[in-house]
Amino acid sequence: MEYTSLVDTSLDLNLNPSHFSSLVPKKEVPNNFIELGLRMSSVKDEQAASALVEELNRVSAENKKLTEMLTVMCENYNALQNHLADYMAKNPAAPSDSTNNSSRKRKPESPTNQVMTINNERGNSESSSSDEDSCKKPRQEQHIKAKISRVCVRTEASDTGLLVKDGYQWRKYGQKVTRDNPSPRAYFKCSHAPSCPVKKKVQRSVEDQSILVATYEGEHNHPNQSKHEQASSGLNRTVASTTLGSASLSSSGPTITLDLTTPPKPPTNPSDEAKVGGGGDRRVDTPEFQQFLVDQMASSLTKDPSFKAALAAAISGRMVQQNQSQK
Amino acid sequence: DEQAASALVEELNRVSAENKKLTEMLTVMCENYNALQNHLA
Repeated sequence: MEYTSLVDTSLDLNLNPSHFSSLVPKKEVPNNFIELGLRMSSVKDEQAASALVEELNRVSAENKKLTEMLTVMCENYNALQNHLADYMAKNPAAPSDSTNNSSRKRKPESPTNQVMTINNERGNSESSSSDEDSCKKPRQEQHIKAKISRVCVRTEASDTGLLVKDGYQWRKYGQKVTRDNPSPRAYFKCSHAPSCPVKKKVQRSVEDQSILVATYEGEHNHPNQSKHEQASSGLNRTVASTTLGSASLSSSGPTITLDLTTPPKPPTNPSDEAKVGGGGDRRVDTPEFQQFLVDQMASSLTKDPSFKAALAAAISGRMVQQNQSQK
Repeated sequence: DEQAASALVEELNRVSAENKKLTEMLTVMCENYNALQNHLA
């Protein structure tokens, strides 16, 4: 015997509103259920949209930061290459030995260790590429040697301090007056990490008192935390646009003097570029890269609402002026 | 709404791709810069 025809086992869970409204009086079953459902879905949509917008803003900000860093890096690279060209021109015989030695010494280092300062800046950004993870690793295997480098920074005439902003934290531990220079020489030690051996001497140039000559001894064994802040505030550019002093300081180790002022030139010898594993400068000089930078700037500007408003105001003002002059 | 959402997603993808490209370029620049600095050292 079949019971199915007698007993209805279905639960009738169909939420058809018309069905509901036909069963129950309209006042008691509000259509609020449906409205609520719609409202909930719209809220979800709004949340998703706002999350998307937020993510877009974050990525755009990161993009802008990267562009700035890249610009600074290009400037520094060009300045360094220019200095190398000058050095090659002045000392044509010396570089071959030093090149071989340095390449022999540096070859075992992994590319991760070679990417130094900027990597630490990139550690602040939140993108999750695999190479960035590797870049966050500190330079642990960095060997410290008595490397001496000199940087010259032009300051304002009113500035009498001996402060060279290079992105590191320094503790002043002494000052003395030397015979050859009327301005005092200040001694600093890197205070970021207790084990960091880097020392810095700062003194005004004899020839031009507006130039501060900073001489660095050793290499930092820690990341430069405040470099990013400097890059964003343009302090690096200040350093990069300074004039080279010609003060000669006696030292036992090899001395590097950075000429960061003159505009970049192509290397005098094409093989030199190949030796340094270049290609980067060629990328920078390519129209493609230039176009890319232009596009970046254009997109940054067009995204800025205040810039749009200013542009619109300028154009409309111009048009009004033209109309008035025609009348 | 769907169109706006898809436009947002598209823009996000574009900016992310640009970001990746910039990161790569920056990495290359860093490598070159360090190679040059090592050469000078």
